[in-house]
Amino acid sequence: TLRPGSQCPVCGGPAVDLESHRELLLDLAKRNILDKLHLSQRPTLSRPVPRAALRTALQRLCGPPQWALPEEYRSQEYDIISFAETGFSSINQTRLNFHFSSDETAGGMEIRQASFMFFVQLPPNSTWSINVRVFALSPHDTNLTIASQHLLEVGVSGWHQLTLGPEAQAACSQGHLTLELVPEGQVAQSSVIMSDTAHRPFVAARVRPGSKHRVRRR
Amino acid sequence: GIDCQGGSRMCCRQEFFVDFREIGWQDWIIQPEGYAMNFCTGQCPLHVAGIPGIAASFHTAVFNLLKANTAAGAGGSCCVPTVQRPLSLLYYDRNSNIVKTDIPDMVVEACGCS
Repeated sequence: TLRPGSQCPVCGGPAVDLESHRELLLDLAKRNILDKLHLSQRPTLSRPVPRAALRTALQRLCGPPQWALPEEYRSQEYDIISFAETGFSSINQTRLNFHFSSDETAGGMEIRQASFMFFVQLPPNSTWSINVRVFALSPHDTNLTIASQHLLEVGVSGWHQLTLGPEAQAACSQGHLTLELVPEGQVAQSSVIMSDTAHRPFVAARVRPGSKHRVRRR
Repeated sequence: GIDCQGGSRMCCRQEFFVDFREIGWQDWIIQPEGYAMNFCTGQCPLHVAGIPGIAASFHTAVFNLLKANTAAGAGGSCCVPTVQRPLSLLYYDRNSNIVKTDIPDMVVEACGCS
């Protein structure tokens, strides 16, 4: 029973005036996105990524795994592409550094899969073998030590992928991965394309934030 | 759910789109071009509590409870999101890495009365 004088609650009346609240709503949108990405403020880009490198990397990014869990069971995950920064290099080796921001890893990080993608340009009818060394921080000091290495045989020019093992994944979860490319045999060191923006090597990792010791319900 | 139009004060979904260029975020967010930060607004008089329920019978059950307990005015019904979907973002982090993630429950698709 409507009390005398009270207005009909669903009748016409002033709706939300969006324009006068626009600034407030824009700030709310910013805060909403930053909070969900675990960021205190928007990132400022240290090194702009060329469009060509971005396009190539996205084309190479592998799709979701076949056994992907149904949507409601998956916590928020991140697919990260980290471009190589060339470190110490010489005629017979090239060191590549990859940085993983601590934003996505604020609460620790579980690397679900990681792979190293690189582009090779070979002379016709030639094969080439390369040693990929994975470095990790030694527990006692800040020196890098070889944690594992992979010998790859490459027989054709183009993109190549190396699935990284637990040692490299552990280094990624600590925020910094170092790889060293040591070619074997005669073919020139410059077979791995470094400078061309569209073919920059990168590491693609699928990451789940939160505690690494996840209890799986059977 | 109902989308807000004109001056209706009934619980409805108010659409609000933020273009990332308007807030200067287009340099670090690669995709999408904006964020639909829709929200729920409006009143929920008691006789519409539970609308739109997942099943029509849900509202009827609530309505009968209210009548049976003459709960006129007791407690309240709020205008809340009833359907939401994730927001997929592709962005650069501060190391210039490219990051892709799906943030759950970020876009309100429909509103209703609790």
